[in-house]
Amino acid sequence: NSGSSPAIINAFQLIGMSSCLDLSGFFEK
Amino acid sequence: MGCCCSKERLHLQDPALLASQTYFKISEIEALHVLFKKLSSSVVDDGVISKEEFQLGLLGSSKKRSLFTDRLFQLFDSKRDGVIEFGEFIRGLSVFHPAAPQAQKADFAFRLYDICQRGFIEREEVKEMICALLSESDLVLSNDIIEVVLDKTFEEADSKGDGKIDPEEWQEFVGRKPSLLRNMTIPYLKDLNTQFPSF
Repeated sequence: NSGSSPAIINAFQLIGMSSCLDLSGFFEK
Repeated sequence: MGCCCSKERLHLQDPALLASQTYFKISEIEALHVLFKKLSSSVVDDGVISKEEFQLGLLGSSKKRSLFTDRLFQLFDSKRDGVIEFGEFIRGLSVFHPAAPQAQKADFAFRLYDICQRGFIEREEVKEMICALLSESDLVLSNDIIEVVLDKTFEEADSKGDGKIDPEEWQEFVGRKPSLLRNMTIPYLKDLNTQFPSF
């Protein structure tokens, strides 16, 4: 959240957080 | 009458042939057939997985619309006929097997994120996916922050500096950051028979 932080999250890390991309859902009832 | 015996479509794919094309053993393919049957009959018992059934199996609701599940469905549906047959399901899941090579996972992820299917991942596509993620979660990011994230990402990934990420740049990028492929592996697929004896 701190704008001056050098460790900016990568866009694909962010996208990868989507539960809609987690195919484990098929195995979790 | 005049039907092509839709339920037989389940049996057209020889498990031994599928095993030779994927990272699954024959017994695991048989186990996955149980899951396939469950998914493919959840709305209409026709032996194929519709987009609605795919979303229902993944998200627990067929009403939610998701850019990501739409893209996953399109990639599994390799024949592009609007449904996923058993062979397509197994070949698609195989990419997510822990034993599948990183290059194969990276290729699948590239096609997943190339939402306009132009052979590149473009900045606008990445922004659209970030917005899709934000709309499905409680995360809030200002447009300025999103632009900073995009700048930083393209600085790192777009080594040719032409504003888009090509397949070669993508392979290099994920080679340096393999954690970006984390969601391309389903741990459950390892030792399926012991983890899911009921399948």
